[in-house]
Amino acid sequence: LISCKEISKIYKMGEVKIKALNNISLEISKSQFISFIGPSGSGKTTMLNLFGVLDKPTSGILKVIDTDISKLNYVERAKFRGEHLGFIFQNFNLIPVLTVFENVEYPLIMVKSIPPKERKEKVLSLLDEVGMLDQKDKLINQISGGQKQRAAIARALTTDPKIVLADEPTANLDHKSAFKVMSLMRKLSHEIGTTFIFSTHDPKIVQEVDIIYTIEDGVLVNREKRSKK
Amino acid sequence: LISCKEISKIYKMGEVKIKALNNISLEISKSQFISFIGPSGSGKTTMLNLFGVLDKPTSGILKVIDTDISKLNYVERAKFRGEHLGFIFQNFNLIPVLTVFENVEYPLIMVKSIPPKERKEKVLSLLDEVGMLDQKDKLINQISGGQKQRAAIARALTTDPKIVLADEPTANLDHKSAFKVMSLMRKLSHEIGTTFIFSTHDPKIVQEVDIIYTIEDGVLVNREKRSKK
Ligand SMILES: Nc1ncnc2c1ncn2[C@@H]1O[C@H](COP(=O)(O)OP(=O)(O)OP(=O)(O)O)[C@@H](O)[C@H]1O
Ligand SMILES: Nc1ncnc2c1ncn2[C@@H]1O[C@H](COP(=O)(O)OP(=O)(O)OP(=O)(O)O)[C@@H](O)[C@H]1O
Ligand SMILES: [Mg+2]
Ligand SMILES: [Mg+2]
Repeated sequence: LISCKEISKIYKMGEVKIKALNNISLEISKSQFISFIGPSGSGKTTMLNLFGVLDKPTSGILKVIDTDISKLNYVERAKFRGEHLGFIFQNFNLIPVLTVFENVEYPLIMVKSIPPKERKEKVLSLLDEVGMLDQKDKLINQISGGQKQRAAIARALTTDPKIVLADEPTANLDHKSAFKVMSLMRKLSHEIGTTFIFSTHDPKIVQEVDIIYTIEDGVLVNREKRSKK
Repeated sequence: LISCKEISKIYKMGEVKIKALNNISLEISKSQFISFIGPSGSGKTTMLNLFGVLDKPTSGILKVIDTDISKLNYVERAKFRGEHLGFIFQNFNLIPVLTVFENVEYPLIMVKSIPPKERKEKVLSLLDEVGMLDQKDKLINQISGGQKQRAAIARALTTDPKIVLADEPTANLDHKSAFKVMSLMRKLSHEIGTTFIFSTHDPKIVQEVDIIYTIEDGVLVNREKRSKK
């Protein structure tokens, strides 16, 4: 589903070059639960931004859903993301002046030709799954940190994407909400084959995934296949 | 140091009233490590915003450092915060177009008449303590989530505040960075008597504090004094 060969990402800041990712090669299969772990600043978000076609590698070959990402222009990348991918950003990226409902509904309006009635049912059902139904008409700047995180999670899932990139999706959640979110994701993975790729420091996520990649200083240092109970 | 009697906070949204905090009474002593825990949306951030004089209670009496907060106007509250308090916000609230160094230095410039040389030493020393020295000249929009969190932590500590309000300060940190931050806070608490008030879901913080308050649906449901080893 995703394959990267010798992927590097270099940020230029004037004279200075920062190698955020250094020759990473790996493959991810359909319907898997994958997690990237590693110290703060190690390159996890950068990795997810590449897989999520939000950014291009500086060198190397990256294929997502059989598509060579370097061959797409800006508009094609946006279209590709809208059709196939879902994002839970580390800082949520919700629209503060829209309601929870409007934020979660947004990708569905943009991307697919789904009748309003069906769209509404989809949004309400996901909000219910993340325990946010009673908050649906509040503005984003009127809810708590964990409520924003759950709205961001619901939004990532509305279009039934093939791949969900989840950057620290439980960082602001209590245990109960975190487990609820993980079982929702497991359910989607079983029912529609969604592939989930996490960047996380949360052991509750790491203990649930199939494959754990460890990154340190932009280098892939370990790959662990977890044995399922 | 802080005392609240029958504190309530009600948010009005048109016709709807939301009781975010419901008749909370408690007292906090100097130099303690206090944590508020509870489900997402339970009222922890609201509580910290009141203690941090960022917001006023709807009813009840709140005293912070012997001052009745309801007696202060907007300008006086800003001055009070600048002189006595430090904040680590749940969403960091850093200035994206300034560097890490500039963000951490900012409260020192605003509040105290400290010579530039001494100010620079203070900022560099704190950046070193949170492992951010090599990132000091990068803009906030050029660093990782956990790096932003550590910059926010350093910024909260530059003015040697009497009370630090820390809202989920380790949510985006790996274990090693989180422990480093907790020992820095312990050190400050011993050396200069800083009181730390946390809102958190992180067991690593909860196991380090002296007193744990549990909030559910805006109501204080438990107070636990932890026995020190
Ligand atoms: N400006 C506002 N207007 C209306 N309701 C609000 C506002 N700010 C917060 N609330 C509501 O008050 C309640 C408490 O919010 P608060 O941010 O204190 O929760 P929290 O315990 O910090 O949650 P989390 O763990 O998710 O960060 C929530 O239900 C939230 O939706
Ligand atoms: N736009 C940028 N310009 C320069 N350097 C950057 C930029 N974005 C990220 N970096 C650097 O690249 C490195 C990797 O960043 P990344 O955000 O991927 O880390 P991370 O593993 O997600 O960390 P965290 O756990 O703290 O979120 C960091 O050292 C960061 O400072
Ligand atoms: Mg990150
Ligand atoms: Mg909060």
